[in-house]
Amino acid sequence: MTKIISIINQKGGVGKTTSTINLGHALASSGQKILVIDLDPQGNASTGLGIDRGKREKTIYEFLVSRNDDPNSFISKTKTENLDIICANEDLSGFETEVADESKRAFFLRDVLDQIKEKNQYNHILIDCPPSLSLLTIMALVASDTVIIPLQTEFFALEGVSQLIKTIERVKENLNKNLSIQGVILTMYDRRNKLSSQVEQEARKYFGSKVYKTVIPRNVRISEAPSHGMPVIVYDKNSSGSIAYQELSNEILNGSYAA
Amino acid sequence: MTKIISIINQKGGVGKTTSTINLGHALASSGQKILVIDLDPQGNASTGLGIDRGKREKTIYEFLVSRNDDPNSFISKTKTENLDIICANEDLSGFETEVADESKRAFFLRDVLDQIKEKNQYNHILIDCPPSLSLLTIMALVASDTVIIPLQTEFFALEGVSQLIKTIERVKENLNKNLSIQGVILTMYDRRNKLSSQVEQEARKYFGSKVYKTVIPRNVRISEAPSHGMPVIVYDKNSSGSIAYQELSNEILNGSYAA
Ligand SMILES: Nc1ncnc2c1ncn2[C@@H]1O[C@H](COP(=O)(O)OP(=O)(O)OP(=O)(O)O)[C@@H](O)[C@H]1O
Ligand SMILES: Nc1ncnc2c1ncn2[C@@H]1O[C@H](COP(=O)(O)OP(=O)(O)OP(=O)(O)O)[C@@H](O)[C@H]1O
Ligand SMILES: [Mg+2]
Ligand SMILES: [Mg+2]
Repeated sequence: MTKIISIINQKGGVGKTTSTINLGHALASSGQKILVIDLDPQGNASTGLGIDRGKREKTIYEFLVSRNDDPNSFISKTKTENLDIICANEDLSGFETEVADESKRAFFLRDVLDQIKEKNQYNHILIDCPPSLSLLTIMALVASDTVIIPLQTEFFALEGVSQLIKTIERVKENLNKNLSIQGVILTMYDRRNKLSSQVEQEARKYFGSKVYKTVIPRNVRISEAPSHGMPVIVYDKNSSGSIAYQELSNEILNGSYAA
Repeated sequence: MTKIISIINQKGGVGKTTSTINLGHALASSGQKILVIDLDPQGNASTGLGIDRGKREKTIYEFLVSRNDDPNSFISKTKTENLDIICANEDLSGFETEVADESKRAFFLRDVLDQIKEKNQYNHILIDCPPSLSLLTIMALVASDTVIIPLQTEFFALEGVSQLIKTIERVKENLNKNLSIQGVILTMYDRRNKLSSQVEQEARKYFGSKVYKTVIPRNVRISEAPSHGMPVIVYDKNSSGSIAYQELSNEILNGSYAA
């Protein structure tokens, strides 16, 4: 049974794309079949998984607009076995305005992903969301079974959490009653900075056991990896960032059977 | 003559809010009268300038919706002399959908800020934009004389630059022919990370002399300051972050007379 997970937080730069790429790679390396959906017009997830800008002909934008073509024609292989992607590019930035009049627009992504879900080719589909709570993110929530929230351990990142939860609740009530929060990842954790442990305490108070035990440290190798078009686990397997994402993947796999 | 500047970059977490708050404070400390417009539904600029969530009755959202009330009723004082703000809260996140049918919506912010510009109470108005290129950001570009682009010295941050420039050009051609790029701020610069100097080289190649000489270092005191509701210059005046924003303010003031 394919599970669809949105990686979401409207606060910018908190590690959504980094978590999608590296969690995707770690899950795929343990034998899971993974499909990443790049739903951000910036196309960072596509770049971080090594898909050249010039090679993104059939992207998620074309899939959402056509909605009837063969889903496999939109899927690209990455250099990681068991990890595929549907890319994004700038075309996606016009989508929200283009479909503003369509009453069923919130369901467009669910409808196209249902075609893939039925084939049961993947264990997980991970959707990398843009930093906003507008239509693209709402579409991802409508299409998802669960969400994972990367939470940067900095002060501004805590501010937006209540708005994010309200939006998830609203989608759950009106558009997708099965939606739930699978987990919260603490990212860019810096042991030398007392702010990190303060944010961690707040997060564990607010979300309880939904906060993963594995914490992702701030690690410069993580920010270097995308310029080589590869996940940090490939770029520098023994870095603290790689080890953390592999541990997180194990925690999620063990948890998801229990869930 | 009041100059209106948008602080803009659709890439998330690059230092837009941090630059608005700290540049605003530094300019105000040198005698300039500054008005900050918080145009992000997250309301981080309002929080970083010490305005409690519970004290944001008349925000930019109400101003944009009413468009006729006395502009001064929307302006709040901050703890910094010469630095005022029009706050934001979550209400703003519904605005784009609410006005989707209004043909003149791109001009709403320009129209309300014109009322303030005419009174000539301020030397600069700084608009803190959300991490997207949707209506709120387009409105800011239409209302602005110039833009300042915070550019995080990391790989993903370079990716979105061409899309940002295209959007600025499009607004300049169709909606605001006076719009220009005033400058680019290199943020979160880490001398130990070769990526920072690589991004700096790329940025200076792309933008030439528009890249400010002053570079903002990664400095933990900058990320601690917002939890105390104050600019880093107030929180820790001798930190590397404070010194950099004061130098940047001097560079901008000296440059703007020359411009
Ligand atoms: N744990 C980490 N340590 C160091 N750098 C990190 C870490 N996680 C992410 N980064 C870097 O921080 C920046 C922001 O991360 P990323 O782009 O993944 O965030 P995002 O939430 O997807 O951003 P956006 O809101 O723009 O989509 C990137 O340059 C990334 O390489
Ligand atoms: N030079 C710096 N050194 C260290 N931390 C910084 C620096 N500049 C910003 N930060 C921190 O990085 C995070 C992102 O910065 P900020 O919120 O200003 O970016 P933004 O572009 O406004 O984000 P968004 O896209 O969500 O609006 C914040 O937690 C902030 O405190
Ligand atoms: Mg991203
Ligand atoms: Mg901001």
